[in-house]
Amino acid sequence: PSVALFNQDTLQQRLQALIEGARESWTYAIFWQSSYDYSSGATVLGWGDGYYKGEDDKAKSKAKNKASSSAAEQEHRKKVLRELNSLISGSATPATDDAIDEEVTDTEWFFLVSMTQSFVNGGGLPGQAFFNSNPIWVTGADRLASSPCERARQGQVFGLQTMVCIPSANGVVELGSTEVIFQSSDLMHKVRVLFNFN
Amino acid sequence: VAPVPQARKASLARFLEKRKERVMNL
Repeated sequence: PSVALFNQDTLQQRLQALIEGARESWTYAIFWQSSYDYSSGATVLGWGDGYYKGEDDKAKSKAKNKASSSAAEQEHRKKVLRELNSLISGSATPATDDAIDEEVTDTEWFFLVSMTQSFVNGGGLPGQAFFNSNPIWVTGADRLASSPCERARQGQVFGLQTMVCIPSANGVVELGSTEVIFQSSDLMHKVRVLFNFN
Repeated sequence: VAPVPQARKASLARFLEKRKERVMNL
């Protein structure tokens, strides 16, 4: 029944409500949706939807970004963004758009790359949270960097300092921030209210 | 660029649109 009540249309609104209404400064929220693959017998968490808010301190994020991504990396990111923009707009030639030629920040890139990812049978941070039915809250760049989960390490490389995965009825809500944010029962409660569809 | 599954297209379109807004507001 919980799956039947799941409403894709309101998913974006709920992700937005979760981080826009939070006291803490979250950079993004992603809902990883669970599905069962009958051919392999595996439970897969795939991209459901995501809301990217960005960093509050733009100057700080730009400085950080400059340190971590080379000119070649920036060119690569912009090229991919241009191609994706063409794909979405349906045009055959890559669009020339001032907005696309603006620097692609590390967290924007991390969010975009996340759309291509999935987690099988308890793999990765979201998979572990779902498989064990327990939230995972990792605070601090050091802890992310030393995590056994590839996604947590990747998040740290792209400037995140906090990553959280909270299991819900048919998936996992993941939040990330470039700020250091400690565990709060308030956020857990909000996820329970907004994402437990039954 | 690999084909984007339909379910992710909406997310991608929204992300690109919001990015445009963010850049305009810089």
